[in-house]
Amino acid sequence: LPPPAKKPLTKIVSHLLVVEPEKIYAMPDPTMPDGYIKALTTLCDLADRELVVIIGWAKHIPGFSSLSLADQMSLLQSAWMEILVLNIVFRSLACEEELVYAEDYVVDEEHARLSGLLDLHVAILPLVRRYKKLSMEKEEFVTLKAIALSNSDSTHIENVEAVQRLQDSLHEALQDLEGAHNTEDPRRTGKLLMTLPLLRQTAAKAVQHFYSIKVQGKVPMHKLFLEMLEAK
Amino acid sequence: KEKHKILHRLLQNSTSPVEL
Repeated sequence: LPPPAKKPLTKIVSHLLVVEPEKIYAMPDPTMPDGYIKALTTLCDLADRELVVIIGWAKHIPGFSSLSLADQMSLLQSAWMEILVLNIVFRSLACEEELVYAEDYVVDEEHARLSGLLDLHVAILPLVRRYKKLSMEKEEFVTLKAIALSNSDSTHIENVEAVQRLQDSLHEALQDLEGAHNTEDPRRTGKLLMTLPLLRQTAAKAVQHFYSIKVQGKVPMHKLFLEMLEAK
Repeated sequence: KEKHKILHRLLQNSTSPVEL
């Protein structure tokens, strides 16, 4: 028997799939000697460029641009690293114990150790394993990423009701998606939402990691990345 | 806001808002 036809995706999820950013490339500087400074310079530059993309992406989340500019800023300042980490994690789902920071920057444990990225590597891998176990799909990833942004628990929100409405609409989109596509597991929405504490914990470790690097002052960082780190 | 001027500027660069 043919499998039952899947219901159409909710409007929000279809929209989030369309506005999902293109692949990003790290383009490590070939003139720099390999090692700690080069690896971190590459990652900081990549993060800075990806932040620009994330800010553009956020504006396409239905309802986000209707928030006040101050609330848009507060959500992004709280959640940017969770979004960066979730992007890395989703790109890494097809790999074995490797992190796909970018299409051209895939790091295994050995490379991570040699380039001083082991702490970050070890911090992010449990999240990859968690989503692998759930076999997270792209529709779920794009929705969860928007939920992470709306649910960033910033203490500086002006219009709490408006942010709540945004959370509710994205939560509903995830529930509808699971209702239509994963009828065999009625707890799947909950299982996905229950990954968010580990995402926050991982992002906090990553922020700490890059903040220490900023304090050491040996790695050049672009202005937007610095600005977001300082907002933390 | 003065401290976060790049984020502010990037958010202000307009694309039409997507309504719920």
